[in-house]
This record gives sequence, C-alpha cells and structure tokens, in this order.
Amino acid sequence: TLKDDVNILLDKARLESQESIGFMKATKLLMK
Amino acid sequence: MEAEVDKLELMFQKADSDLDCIQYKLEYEIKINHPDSSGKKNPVTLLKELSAIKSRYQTLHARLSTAALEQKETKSRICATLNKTMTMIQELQKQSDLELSPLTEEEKAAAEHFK
Amino acid sequence: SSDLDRLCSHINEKIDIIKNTLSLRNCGRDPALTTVLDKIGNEIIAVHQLLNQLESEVQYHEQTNISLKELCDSLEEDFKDVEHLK
Repeated sequence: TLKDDVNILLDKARLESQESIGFMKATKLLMK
Repeated sequence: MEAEVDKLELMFQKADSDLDCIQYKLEYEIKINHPDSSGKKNPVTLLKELSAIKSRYQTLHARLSTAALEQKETKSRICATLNKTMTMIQELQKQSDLELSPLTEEEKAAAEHFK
Repeated sequence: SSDLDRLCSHINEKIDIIKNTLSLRNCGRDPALTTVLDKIGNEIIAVHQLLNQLESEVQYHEQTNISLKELCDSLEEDFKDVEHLK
C-alpha cells in the first residue's frame, strides 16, 4: 500500500543520510 | 469531411462537459448526504485527498532519486580526487625523504572507507 | 490517431472517476462502509505525517549534496596545491 511505500522510502532515505554523514566525516579527516 | 470532423469534435466536447456535470452532481449529492462532521470527512474529500497524497509521494520520490544520483556522482568525484591526492603525497614523500607522521587509526579507517 | 487516443483516455479517465464516486454514493447507508471510510481518513492523516517526514529527509539530502559539492571543490583545490608542490 501507499503507506508501506512511504515507510520503505523513508527508511531508505534515512539510511543514505547516515551513510553520507560517515562519508563526509571520513573525507574531512583525511583532508586535514 | 471538414463538417464531419467539426461535428465529431462538438460531440466529444459535449460528452466531456456532460461527464463533468455528472461528476459535479454526484459529489454535491454525497456532500449533502454526508456533511463533514467532527474529524470525519465526506467520501469525496477523502477521494481527492487520496489522489493528492499519491501525487505528493511521487513528487518526493522523484526528488529523492535525483538527490541520490547527484550525491553518488559527487562522492565518486571526491573518492577519485582523494585517492590521487594521497598517491601524489606519497610520491612527494619518497622524493623528499620527508617522513610524515603515520596515519592514525582513525585516518587509516577513513582511508579504507574510500578504498 | 494519437490525439484521438489521448481524447479517448481522457474521457475514459473521467468515466472511471465517476464510477469511483458512484460506488461511494451509498456508503452512508452501510455502517460497515462508514467504518472503512473512517479508517481511510485516519490512514490519510498518518500518510500525510509520513510524507512530511519524507519531505524533511529529502530536504536534508539536498542540503547534504550542497555540502558534499563544497567539500569536493575544496578537495580539488588541495589537489592542485599538491600538484603545484610536486
């Protein structure tokens, strides 16, 4: 159903946000 | 032939406006029979809200896909630039016999992240 | 013929909407249907809230993209400096 689709997309978006935070931290660390 | 086409066009236009009229009357009748009460909406409103949230979901889905694609491209550019920068720094180290402080555990983990 | 197809799908779409609306016509008389409608109403509210959360996630992603692009630009500047050093 639409509600399930929205929940799935929301979880996916949150996961990608977490991954991006880690990526940015690693990048900044190596740039020092 | 031209007259036939015009006639056909008029028929389609009439059918279109008749359908609009039927839809309007139906919605009006339902709203009269089931007025919005506290917290309960009439079926026509619900039907419209359903299609509204479907299109809002599709819009957000498209925006997220675009953002995710852009993010992937930028990340691969960052990886490529980081890797070539680190390679060049190691070459400079060798050339200049300059001993830089070894990478900390955290930095090693970050470098692994990119490999 | 594509115009005619588009015209036909337009008319058919309207007829489908009318059929949907007709099916709602008798819902007031059938209490079971009224209950279903109330549930749909609650679900719509819940989906609205989820979509609000999704919208803020999307905005966060778009903001992250901007920061990543800035990071990438500054990294490319660093690379040019190292290249110059070499």
